[in-house]
Amino acid sequence: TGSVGTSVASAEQDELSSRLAKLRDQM
Amino acid sequence: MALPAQLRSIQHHLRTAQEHENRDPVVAYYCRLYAMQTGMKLDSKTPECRKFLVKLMDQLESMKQELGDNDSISQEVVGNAHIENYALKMFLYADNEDRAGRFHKNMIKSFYTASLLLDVLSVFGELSEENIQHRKYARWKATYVHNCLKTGETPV
Repeated sequence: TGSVGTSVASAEQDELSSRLAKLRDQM
Repeated sequence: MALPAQLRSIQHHLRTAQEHENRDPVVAYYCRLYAMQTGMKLDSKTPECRKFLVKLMDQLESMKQELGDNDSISQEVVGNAHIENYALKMFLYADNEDRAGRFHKNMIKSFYTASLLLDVLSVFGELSEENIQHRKYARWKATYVHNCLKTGETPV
């Protein structure tokens, strides 16, 4: 479960980063 | 949603956003954008922080939808001027009260909110030396006058 948890966490982090980048690009 | 302890340093920026929700949605938007960017640097690993930041991002995206046609949101340079003017307006109000020897909660809050909004300016890039000084002075003054009023001293 440790490695699965970590990969879920980093996937969500990546998604947050790309959403933030998209929000800023549209500015 | 309760703010996780790891993100406590953005709580006042988020509160300022709430206070400006209707008064000035552009200020609310950029306070949340600053909180989002800062929050991701602070902790986007622990589940409760990630959950909080996802909610904050949802809020930012829906604000973006609502305010999208506002130049202050669609053009960074306009947004920068909007926030900077607003911050300096708050700073000048508090500074005038201070020089007139009128010490009260409103002027303390104006100094403090001005310092928070100068933090928010950093979403547009490096702060100017002048704004760094303004921010330092405003935060110091807010703390100094607050402590004086608490102990019953007259601020100088």
